[in-house]
Amino acid sequence: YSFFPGKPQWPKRNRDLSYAFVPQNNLTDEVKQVFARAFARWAEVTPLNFTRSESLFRADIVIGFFSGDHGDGEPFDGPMGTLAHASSPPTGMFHLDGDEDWLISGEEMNRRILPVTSVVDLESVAVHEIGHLLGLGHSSVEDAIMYPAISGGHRKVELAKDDIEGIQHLYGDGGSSRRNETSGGAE
Amino acid sequence: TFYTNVSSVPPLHLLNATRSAWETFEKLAGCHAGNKTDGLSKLKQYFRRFGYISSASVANFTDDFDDVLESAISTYQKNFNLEVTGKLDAPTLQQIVKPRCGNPDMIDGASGMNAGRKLRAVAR
Repeated sequence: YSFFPGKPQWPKRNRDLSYAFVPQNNLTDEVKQVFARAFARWAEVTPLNFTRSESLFRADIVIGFFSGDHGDGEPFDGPMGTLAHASSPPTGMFHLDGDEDWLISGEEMNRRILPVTSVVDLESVAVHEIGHLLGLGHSSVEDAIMYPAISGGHRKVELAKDDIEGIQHLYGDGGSSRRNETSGGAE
Repeated sequence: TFYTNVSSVPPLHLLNATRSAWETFEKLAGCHAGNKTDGLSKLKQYFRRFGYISSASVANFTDDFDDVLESAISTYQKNFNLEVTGKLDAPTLQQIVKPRCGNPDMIDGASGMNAGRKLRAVAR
């Protein structure tokens, strides 16, 4: 795992982070639910909590789909290429390429279809970008969520050991190991 | 476009959608130091975008396979666990054309990925 230069993170007084969607995207609840699932994966291993806000101005994290040049100096390039980008803490800017075809089902794709598709699993990308929003950089570990590349059709949403160690270096585990022990579920 | 399941993606759309934004790089296979080939300047822009070439080091990108590009390729290969050859071999190009996150791998020439780490060996 790696961090942004200077290891920026959300301040200790702000462990309850809110996120909002750019209203112009008119996202359905089904799409918004994908992001909720992605945030929950990071909340499970940290003391951080994430709640959806309807107010763009009060939210810590703003999520939006944009095409081409969208004003932040990092234009999107159409289908495939770059899929999304996100800022380091505490900026909270999460942009996704509006020209991609996004899969929101949460199901594995048939291996026969994989080589001929450019449909990208939204939750996989969301989990990765949230890692950036929380302070993680890219990782060379191919199984890690923070590995920079993902092939069309692939789904990778489970945090790897490398991701968990990285994020807990920044925020601690929030008692997640204790929770596992008391519930008897630790393997 | 959002698809709620794979079967809702039109078949023709699937077949037409395999083009990558960077698939033109595939024709650069086999290029190495000393070559001058159309498209290398675009590849340099790719490496600059992801932090492998600093904006300050090159004002105008040419199609020359120079030391700057060779160094960028070597660092990229380290970061992605590829054999470090400094050449545009097939595994490197296959990795380059994959869709990816737009955040850079290196910031101000530094990386927390493999290329920024020292290998440690422990004698037992």
